Amino acid sequence: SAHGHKGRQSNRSKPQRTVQDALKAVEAATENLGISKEGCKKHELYVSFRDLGWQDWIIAPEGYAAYYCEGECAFPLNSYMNATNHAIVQTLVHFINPETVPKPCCAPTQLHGISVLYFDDGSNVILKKYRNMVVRACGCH
Amino acid sequence: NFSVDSEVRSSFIQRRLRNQERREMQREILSILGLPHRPRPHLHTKHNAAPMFMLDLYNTISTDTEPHGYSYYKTVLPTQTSSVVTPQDSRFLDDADTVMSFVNLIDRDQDLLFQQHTREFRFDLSRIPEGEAITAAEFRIYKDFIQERNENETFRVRVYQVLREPPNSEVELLLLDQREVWASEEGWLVFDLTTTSNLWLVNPEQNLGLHLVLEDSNGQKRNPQMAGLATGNGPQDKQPFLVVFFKANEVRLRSVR
Repeated sequence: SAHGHKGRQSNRSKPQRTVQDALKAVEAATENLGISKEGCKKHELYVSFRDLGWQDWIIAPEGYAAYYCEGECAFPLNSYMNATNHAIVQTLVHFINPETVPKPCCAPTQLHGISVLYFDDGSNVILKKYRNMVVRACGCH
Repeated sequence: NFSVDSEVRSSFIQRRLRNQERREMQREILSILGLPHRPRPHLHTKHNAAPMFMLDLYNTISTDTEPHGYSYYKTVLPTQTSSVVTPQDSRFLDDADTVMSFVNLIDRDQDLLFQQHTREFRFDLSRIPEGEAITAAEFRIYKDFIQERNENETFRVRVYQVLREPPNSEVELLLLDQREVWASEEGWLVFDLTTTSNLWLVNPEQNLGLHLVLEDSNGQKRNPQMAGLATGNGPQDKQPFLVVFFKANEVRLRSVR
């Protein structure tokens, strides 16, 4: 069970919300806010060194596809959404107590690195590996 | 204007970044790259062999099959002299977090030893990435095929570390490595400089550079160009350079912004 916020007596006499009520609440909320019902997934985002005007000192690459994660982590989490076991439980509890427990968040589950080749001020050349620069997969956390 | 030439950008915001946005973006990405400011390299050194070699290294580890690299390099530097990445380089590269190439700071006309057929090299290792240890270092010098020599003729190339340069007497040298070469050989000669580079890193005041000497089969000192060594006045894409492989020995924390 998720405890209510401090100071507010959990009102035992209040009828336990049924899952149906929660479903109605979610549908209403979704319709009103026009929240995209799209599930959590990876979206394109390109970082262009060229658009930043850096092609005089960055030799390669010209930019990189970094991607970002967005989408709903709503119960029941679909099979294509990587979700931790905890996230599945949290979506359910959010259903029953939407004011108390937030939905899980849609975030990267796998990140990959890139390498950048560039000149330094002394015109030496540097090849550097950077970790965690590209989203490989998203999921509910 | 920028071309929307790849589907990756299809959903990206289709507008130019406003100046303020661009500056913000630049500052944030520079902090990700671990750079205090954007470098401003001298234009003329872009033709050196080092960028070509480093581009080969970059393409060795780039995930996509299509070699990267600006059209700048594809047009400017002929690929036949691009220094070949050796299997040893690939092993160094796998283990490294950063690789740096260093240009020779001694210009040909500064090379006072030029008359005595000795070539001098100096590299500034003071700007290396913080918190990284040297795992390997190579001094690379290009040797051309020598047409007018007897192809069975051999030479000996010796590389010395300068230990001391007393004002009024002979320079004190330490032989680091030597290589027998045939007149008919062509390609990059690679000398291991790992120990010396680590010494220079720990004691920068001992970084007095290198001397390169060529001897013929009779042990006579000869002009390195006689054996086809590109020691400084050859074409820029055959310039000798130092390449150093580093491994991060601590997690780099970004500067507070």
